[in-house]
Amino acid sequence: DPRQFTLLKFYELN
Amino acid sequence: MFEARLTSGKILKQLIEALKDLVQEANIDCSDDEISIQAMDNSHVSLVAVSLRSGGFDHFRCDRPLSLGFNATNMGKILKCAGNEDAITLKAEDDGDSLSMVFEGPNQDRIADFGEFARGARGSDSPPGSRREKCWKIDFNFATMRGVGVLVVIFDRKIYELKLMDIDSEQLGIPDTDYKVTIQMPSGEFQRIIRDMQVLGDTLSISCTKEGVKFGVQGDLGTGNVLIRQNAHAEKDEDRVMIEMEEPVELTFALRYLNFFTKATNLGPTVILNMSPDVPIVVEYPIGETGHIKYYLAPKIDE
Repeated sequence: DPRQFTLLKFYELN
Repeated sequence: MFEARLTSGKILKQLIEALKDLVQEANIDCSDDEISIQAMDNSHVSLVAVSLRSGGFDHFRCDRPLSLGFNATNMGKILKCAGNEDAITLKAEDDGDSLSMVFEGPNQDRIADFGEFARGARGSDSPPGSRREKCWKIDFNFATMRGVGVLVVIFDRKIYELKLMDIDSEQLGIPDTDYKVTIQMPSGEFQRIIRDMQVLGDTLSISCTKEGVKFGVQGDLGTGNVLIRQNAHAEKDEDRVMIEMEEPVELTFALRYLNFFTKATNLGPTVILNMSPDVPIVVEYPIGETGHIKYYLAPKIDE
């Protein structure tokens, strides 16, 4: 199954 | 001091309904040009971003930027007490620990009219449907309630106070992105597709090609596929399907989250999906001329 990523992989926390 | 009155209070009711299953606590950030909310779900897989521009309110005052931390379930409970036709006013002091919510029924304006016209209206010749005629009707209602104006105002205005909380919100910096694919379609149709696909499996593939947009699911029961074709010339704007594509994109997502997003369907007739390879999808519901609610969802990727 494909892996579920979190948004933190794509965007920086301010 | 923050104070904002939304004639169509239903928007606020629907907004909180549209995010309360996804996020438990969030900040309403108030500035002089908008109120906004940005919050991630607990697992950091999805994010909801709300913006209501100050111009969409019929009264808006924000003396200095404020963050009002709220519990979404509790706010939802209070907003259930507002009627769909009610106007809602939000008020908060700069250093207060509560948010005041005032619900006013649709007859509120007419009561104001009554005060303005009461003396002059009695016995005058008013054309049908004029404000003065309304005064007579309201006068009649007053009599049947055996009350005076003040009583009616009490019945028609509800004031609730929601306790606020300090929330350390994790703000994500989302860069402006040019997406390779933008799909605009009826929000009700998107909701039905998501609902139907959930019967078959947990993971939805969305594939956009020259042929159209294909929603596909594979599960133990079997497979499902729905193809949506461009239909830019539908009679009604809200029935249109418009696809802008720079290059084909195929991504897969957890249906559980997409289903949460469709709680926003009542906010507008249209949904806009933005996709690029290997980045989160943006599912946007425009709210008339007032603003939007956008959801971001990280994809599932084969490793």
